[in-house]
Amino acid sequence: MGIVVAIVNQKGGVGKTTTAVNLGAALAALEKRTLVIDLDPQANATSGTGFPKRGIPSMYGVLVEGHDIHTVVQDAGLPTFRLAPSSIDLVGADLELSEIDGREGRLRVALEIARDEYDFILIDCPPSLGLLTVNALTAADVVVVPLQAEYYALEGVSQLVDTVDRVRETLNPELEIGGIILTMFDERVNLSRQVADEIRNFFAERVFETVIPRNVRLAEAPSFGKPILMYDVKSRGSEAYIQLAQEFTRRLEVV
Amino acid sequence: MGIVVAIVNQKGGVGKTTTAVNLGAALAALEKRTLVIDLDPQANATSGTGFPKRGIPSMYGVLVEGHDIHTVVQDAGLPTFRLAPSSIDLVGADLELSEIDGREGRLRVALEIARDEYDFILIDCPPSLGLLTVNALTAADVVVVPLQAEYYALEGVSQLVDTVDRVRETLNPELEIGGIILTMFDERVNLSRQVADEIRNFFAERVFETVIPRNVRLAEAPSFGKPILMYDVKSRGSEAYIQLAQEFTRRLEVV
Ligand SMILES: Nc1ncnc2c1ncn2[C@@H]1O[C@H](COP(=O)(O)OP(=O)(O)OP(=O)(O)O)[C@@H](O)[C@H]1O
Ligand SMILES: Nc1ncnc2c1ncn2[C@@H]1O[C@H](COP(=O)(O)OP(=O)(O)OP(=O)(O)O)[C@@H](O)[C@H]1O
Ligand SMILES: [Mg+2]
Ligand SMILES: [Mg+2]
Repeated sequence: MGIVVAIVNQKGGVGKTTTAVNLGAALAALEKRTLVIDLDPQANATSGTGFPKRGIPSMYGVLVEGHDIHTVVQDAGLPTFRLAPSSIDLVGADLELSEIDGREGRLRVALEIARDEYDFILIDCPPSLGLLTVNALTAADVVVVPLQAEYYALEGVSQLVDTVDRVRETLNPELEIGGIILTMFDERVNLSRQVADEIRNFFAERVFETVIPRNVRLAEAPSFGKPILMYDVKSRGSEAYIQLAQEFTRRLEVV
Repeated sequence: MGIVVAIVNQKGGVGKTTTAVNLGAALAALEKRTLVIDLDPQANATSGTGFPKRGIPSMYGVLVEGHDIHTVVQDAGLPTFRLAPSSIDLVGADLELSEIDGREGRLRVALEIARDEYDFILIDCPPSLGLLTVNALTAADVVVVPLQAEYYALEGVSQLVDTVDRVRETLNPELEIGGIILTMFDERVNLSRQVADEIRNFFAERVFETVIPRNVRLAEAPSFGKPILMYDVKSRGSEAYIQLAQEFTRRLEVV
């Protein structure tokens, strides 16, 4: 039975997509059957794994028109790595979904026929707490929060935790916080260390031990449409996501 | 007659708020009467200028309940610098606004009684192309696009330009692109230089000459609730935003 993980943070630019794509690829390298679902109209996870943002079946069809999710899933370059692409059409999904009954549960229903085929299903969310993110939270078993060690990102965490609590009370009683991942961490920068300390004080063992360093190779890889593992496996960024994948399976996989 | 500037980019974390707050303060330091409007439910521009995200009148009242904008404007630390705060309530605004007639024009109508009191009105937008951003685009004379010199941010620009074109055709015929500001630029990083070259090739003179360097003092200042000018005026970040303000008045102020 696959574990569904929503990768969420309404703060923009904190490494949600970079985590979805690279944690996904690293889990697949550990021979876990992994599906990344791109639920962001920007479709960055889609282009970051080499797929176009137009012209192929996408999650828009699944969410808004009720298509079978199997009709959109693509092979993403490793034997057990797959992607369900986004498209520009999703820009209007928030408004279009708001008029449909059971609008928060569309993704959960769509995943019922696919969950058993994967060990991990990672959902990349847009930087907002709108209906697309709420769909991900309603479908998920756990929430993972990438967090840049900076002030504005720190500020937003309490609003995110409130939203998770609200979804747990009204839409998905099983939902829990799987962990916080510190991203773009630069140990030479005081601010990074100070914010990291504050996060660890507050969230304690819910913070993943693996910290993702700032590493330019992670920012270069998407322009080649490849996860870091396939672009530069020896880079610090790649090593960090492989280490994170190992910690991830230890913490989240209930045998 | 004040110039209304929407600071927009649906890509997250590219420096929209940092630009709104610091360009705003620098314009005020040049003795321009400046209002920053925080239209992002994250309320980062609000806390970045030292105001709380709850408990004070906010743009939620203005947009959703039709309050007079003068009832929310606060003094922001320099003689001609003011802020119209956001609040957490704005999270629901996209859905609440969608049920109101004339939903795209709420901000434009609200600003009619205040435009003449300012030389520049800067609107900080959330990382999305939803109703809050469309309200800003409908109220604005020009759009300014902060852009991080990285691949995912570069990819999103064409979607943004399409949205601006659509708003110009249906809601705001005067709207034009005022310029693109390169942010978090690191001249030592190849990727930064490559993306900057691509942006200049495509947008030519619409790219501001002033480039904002990556400077950790810009990321530290918000934790003190101060624009960089008031936190560390000698920093490279502060100098860059003062230079940008000078270029801004040259390019946008029609005398
Ligand atoms: N550890 C890292 N080191 C260096 N660059 C990184 C790292 N992680 C992400 N980046 C880069 O930082 C930018 C922001 O990351 P990313 O797009 O993954 O964040 P996001 O949270 O998905 O953004 P959005 O809120 O727009 O969806 C991207 O250009 C990405 O390539
Ligand atoms: N030139 C810079 N140098 C260093 N850090 C910067 C710079 N500009 C912004 N930052 C930091 O980078 C992060 C992202 O910037 P900011 O929050 O302004 O972007 P944004 O586009 O407003 O994000 P969002 O999409 O969430 O609204 C913040 O932590 C900010 O302090
Ligand atoms: Mg993303
Ligand atoms: Mg912002």
